[in-house]
Amino acid sequence: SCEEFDELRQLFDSVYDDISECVG
Amino acid sequence: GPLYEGVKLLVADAEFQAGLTWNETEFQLLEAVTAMRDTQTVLDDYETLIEERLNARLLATRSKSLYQHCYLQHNYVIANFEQELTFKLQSCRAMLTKTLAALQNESNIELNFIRGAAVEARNVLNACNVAELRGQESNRDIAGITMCVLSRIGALDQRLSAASENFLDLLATE
Repeated sequence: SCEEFDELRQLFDSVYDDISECVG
Repeated sequence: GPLYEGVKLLVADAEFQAGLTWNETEFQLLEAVTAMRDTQTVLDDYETLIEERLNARLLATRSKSLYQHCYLQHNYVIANFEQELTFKLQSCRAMLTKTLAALQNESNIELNFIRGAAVEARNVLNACNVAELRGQESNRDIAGITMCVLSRIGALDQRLSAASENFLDLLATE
């Protein structure tokens, strides 16, 4: 289950990277 | 005589090897426990980050801020997995806690044996009356004492190898 969490975390991070970029 | 010196050397070597095995086992245990505790810290930090991100998203979308559109374009994706992410984080944390307990509890028998093996090896000197080999004993006594030492040290070596192997297996499994 830690591997599943890690996979999802990477997706979540990438979405928030996009948001951070947009917010500036 | 030489037999007395030889037997003492045999016991000393068993004691030394048992000490080395314990050092290595303790090192492996500490490494595993430290890695798991570090992961727990990462999870705690990440849980805080999830909350901060979600609060910022709610604030931006509810207050119709300038950045609302930045969140809205990802709204569907985030809504889809934010609950799952928290659920998986909690599952991972529960598994770590369980594994740590298992590692420290289930391996106690093995660990306690490995920890005490050096002392047990040394105790063979007394248990088999090795000091008597220094005096003028009969052949029968000499054979008995030597057999006593060999059988005890042999058994100790076997149990030590098995305990060490079991413990390493447990580490690998967990």
